[in-house]
Amino acid sequence: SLSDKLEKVFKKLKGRGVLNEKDVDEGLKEVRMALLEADVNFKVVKDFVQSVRDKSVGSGVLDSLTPGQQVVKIVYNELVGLMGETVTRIALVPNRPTVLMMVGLQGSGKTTTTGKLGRMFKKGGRKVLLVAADTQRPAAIDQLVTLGKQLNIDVEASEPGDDPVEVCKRGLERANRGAYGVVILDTAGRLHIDDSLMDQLSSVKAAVKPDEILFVADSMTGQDAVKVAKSFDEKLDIAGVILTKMDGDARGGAALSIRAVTGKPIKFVGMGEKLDAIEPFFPDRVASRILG
Amino acid sequence: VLGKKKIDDALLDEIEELMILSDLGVETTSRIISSVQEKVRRNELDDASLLKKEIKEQIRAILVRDSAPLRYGTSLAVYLVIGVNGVGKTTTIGKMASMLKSQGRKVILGAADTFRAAAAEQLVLWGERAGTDVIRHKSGADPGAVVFDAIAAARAREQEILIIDTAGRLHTKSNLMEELKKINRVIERELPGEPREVLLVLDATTGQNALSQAKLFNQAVGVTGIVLTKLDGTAKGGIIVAIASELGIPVKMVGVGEKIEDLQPFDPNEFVEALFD
Ligand SMILES: Nc1nc2c(ncn2[C@@H]2O[C@H](COP(=O)(O)OP(=O)(O)OP(=O)(O)O)[C@@H](O)[C@H]2O)c(=O)[nH]1
Ligand SMILES: Nc1nc2c(ncn2[C@@H]2O[C@H](COP(=O)(O)OP(=O)(O)OP(=O)(O)O)[C@@H](O)[C@H]2O)c(=O)[nH]1
Ligand SMILES: [Mg+2]
Ligand SMILES: [Mg+2]
Repeated sequence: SLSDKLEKVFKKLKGRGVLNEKDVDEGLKEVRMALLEADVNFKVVKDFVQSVRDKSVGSGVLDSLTPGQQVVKIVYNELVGLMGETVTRIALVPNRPTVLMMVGLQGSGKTTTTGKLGRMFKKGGRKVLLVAADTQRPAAIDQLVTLGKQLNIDVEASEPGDDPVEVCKRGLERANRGAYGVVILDTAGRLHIDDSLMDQLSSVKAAVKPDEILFVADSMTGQDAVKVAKSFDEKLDIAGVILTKMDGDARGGAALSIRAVTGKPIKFVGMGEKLDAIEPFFPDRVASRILG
Repeated sequence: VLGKKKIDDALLDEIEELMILSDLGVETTSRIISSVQEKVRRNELDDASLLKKEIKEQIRAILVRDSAPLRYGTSLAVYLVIGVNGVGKTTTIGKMASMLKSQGRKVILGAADTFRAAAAEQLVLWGERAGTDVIRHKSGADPGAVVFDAIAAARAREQEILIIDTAGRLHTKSNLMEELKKINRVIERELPGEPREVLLVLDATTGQNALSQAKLFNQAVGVTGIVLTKLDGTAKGGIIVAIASELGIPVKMVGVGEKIEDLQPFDPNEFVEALFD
């Protein structure tokens, strides 16, 4: 673990006498390695290690009996602090349907997460409408319709090739007529560098004015997480992030990268393929996981 | 010599950053950087303009070492397509079917993902686009039974290549890995000694976890090749260098988009050049 590695480094350095700033830098190399191996973005790691360094040098680590443990504590607290407060909820609006829009790269888990959120709100007593706005991936509409049947939740279906903007408008009209509490728009996966498809998302946003745009990201994402999250956030001003597939053994450094570059909260984590596998985001759990 | 820039720490730091940003990982990157530093120390490399060339060559050497094309023979070849959730298995199979058909092969597909909503429907649509039959059962059926029937149909219809789609599964879920081993045993039992591929599909946006995926899928069923998808994005997929170096598993194809024609054979030279773009 990182604390073991740091203890070893500082033990060896203390053997030569009192610790100095250069020794702290030796220890910080281990921190840098641990974060990079956990898929935290290179530039995010650089800034992070710098702030840990400033805090370490200023906090008496040099005179401590257990400098390794001190540094780990600082790293952990920095991580938790950076990740934001625990449980940032999705605020439901009174007197009209709350509109949520799911966006992200191909295969990140948007459709499944749409089902999971729908189930969650239904359990909370809301009337939910899922909108099948992915009219381009083969059988995407079937996929959401199937999830709706499994959950006994209404789905505004569509036909392949329909204009997603029109589908979302129809969905919102139906939600208003039927007094739905929550509408969740499932969009097609797309690349952040595909200008016309990113413009399409802007058009959906302009047409239905979602209360929250949720960026669904795969927790196994590597260094690319920063580029992707930044693009989606700059284009759409996302309300928050949902990190999926956290039931695997990915360390999840993408969580720190995405948070650092967008400043937006991580609201939920996907913890499995079943529709009940969604949990609120706990920064301390993800911090421990990133540290290994 | 005038005009020859020295290779200093700043330059090596710059290259190291580029390699890490491409998801080569800390270990593979430091190994390659150390070997370059050794060459500099022994005065075998002293020109900064040749540094990138040296690094590219080292990476290329790792990638070409185990490279091999897709296998097929005179009877029925089976390609078992596996990988974690959402990486592009089903889409890749549609593309492969189309590519192999255009090369004159007789291809049939087996929809052995009987778990995920509309998975079989998705493969059936791809089969229609590629002009190949798709063998499927209804949702919840035993995947092993689908494979058994697909092999029987492939033989009866005298097909040359059977490509099997499986459900996405995390490599850490032992019950799902056991299911995969069971599917593999059906193939081994029905077609002993026939040419086979076990193709692990990896998403180019995945970081270091791809190495863990490759290790565990390889332990379970023996991976013969990798398909690296979504290279049309901004991720570089450098983790395949670590996988080649540690496990000797070659990349056979790359996915570069969502359309049926967006599949290319893996070209190590092109890949290495793109790492440094
Ligand atoms: N293990 C695990 N699998 C998940 C999780 N969330 C989604 N998945 C799986 O990931 C795969 C992709 O999920 P989808 O919901 O189809 O992803 P998507 O973002 O809608 O994909 P596109 O619409 O093609 O962009 C499916 O196999 C899901 O079952 C999760 O939290 N854990
Ligand atoms: N941009 C891009 N998208 C791709 C590529 N390959 C697949 N996709 C997309 O990735 C998403 C997931 O593809 P699938 O084929 O459903 O992935 P899968 O591995 O079968 O998913 P599960 O069966 O749910 O585990 C779809 O939206 C595909 O269109 C690629 O090379 N480039
Ligand atoms: Mg989807
Ligand atoms: Mg699939």
